[in-house]
Amino acid sequence: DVAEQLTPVLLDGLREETLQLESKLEDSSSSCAVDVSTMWWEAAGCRELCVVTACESSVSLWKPLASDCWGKVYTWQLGEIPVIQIVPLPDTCNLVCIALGDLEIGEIRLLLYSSENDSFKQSLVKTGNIKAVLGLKDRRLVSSSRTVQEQQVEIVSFSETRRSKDGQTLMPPEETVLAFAEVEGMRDALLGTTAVNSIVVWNLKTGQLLKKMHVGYSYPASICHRAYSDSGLLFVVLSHPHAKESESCGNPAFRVIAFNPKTARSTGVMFSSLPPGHAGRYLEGDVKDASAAAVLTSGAVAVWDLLLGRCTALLPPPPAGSWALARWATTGACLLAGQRDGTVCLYRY
Amino acid sequence: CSESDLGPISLNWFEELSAEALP
Repeated sequence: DVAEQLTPVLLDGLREETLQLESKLEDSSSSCAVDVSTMWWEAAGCRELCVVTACESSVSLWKPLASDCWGKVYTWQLGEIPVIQIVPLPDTCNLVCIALGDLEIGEIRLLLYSSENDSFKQSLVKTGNIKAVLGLKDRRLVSSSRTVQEQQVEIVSFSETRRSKDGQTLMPPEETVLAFAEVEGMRDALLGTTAVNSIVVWNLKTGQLLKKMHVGYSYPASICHRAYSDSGLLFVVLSHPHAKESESCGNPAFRVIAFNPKTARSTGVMFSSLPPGHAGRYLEGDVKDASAAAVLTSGAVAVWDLLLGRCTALLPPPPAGSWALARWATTGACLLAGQRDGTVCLYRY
Repeated sequence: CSESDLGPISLNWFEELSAEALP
């Protein structure tokens, strides 16, 4: 019965893309799962894609064992400040960051494995009133933080074992930056979304704030998930956690908008809404390439093809509970769906 | 979308905005 209820629902008009349950990771010791992610772990010359799970007081690393099972490799114990989120560092090995805090992020820590002396460590990266954080390529991390007077947007970089001493600051906009996205294919471009629904673009090399563009009033509190430049336009994938249902667009979870960075004009390219008849608003989600996944207020997880603007699969809520987390693995077409009790299901998409 | 909706498009927008922006 349980397996049946964890099976994705195929929606009308579905093509071959579906979700297949591959394995299940159960953590009996987890008090309250807060996040899940993946990271590369290399030990004794063997490199594997591992799962990282976080509960409020600890973060665990899981490696794949034989026959679709997972074994816990190590658990980092944290202090009294609760873990809020895992911050993966793309294209790195043996490194992951975490954000800790009460209502807001107050601290970022680096968790690492040193293959040289086969040991697991943790170190403090940054403290402050941190509003947004994102791991960047080339072992870097960007964050926005606020003091009463000003906002700081800072990039820190890491060696294999620690944070580098010198950070780099980017010119802050007046408004608070609430999310970041790297601009794919443009090594020196970084994008952010702000508290007043603007898109800002930086030059990472020079720290310049290049452009501020307003998203529009229809969908407040836009959060950027992905950005890429094509044919002179900047395409941005946004989610709208506070959007209201409209007749024309249904219940939009994600939108793709094309901006002309020269003129700051924009146009909507695609909406990704729930199919008619399915209730539930967007709670939280993740985007990788053209695939988006989101946990809905109904307790289900929905998956969309962003280019088609179509929902391609729906995971119904698990028995006696609901999904709390939906994340794409950093490599491979794999969706991690997590429940608050620490159970994580891995689906092949 | 058409160019008229979005205004003149430049393939080198990043370099051009970097040259125009404050240091």
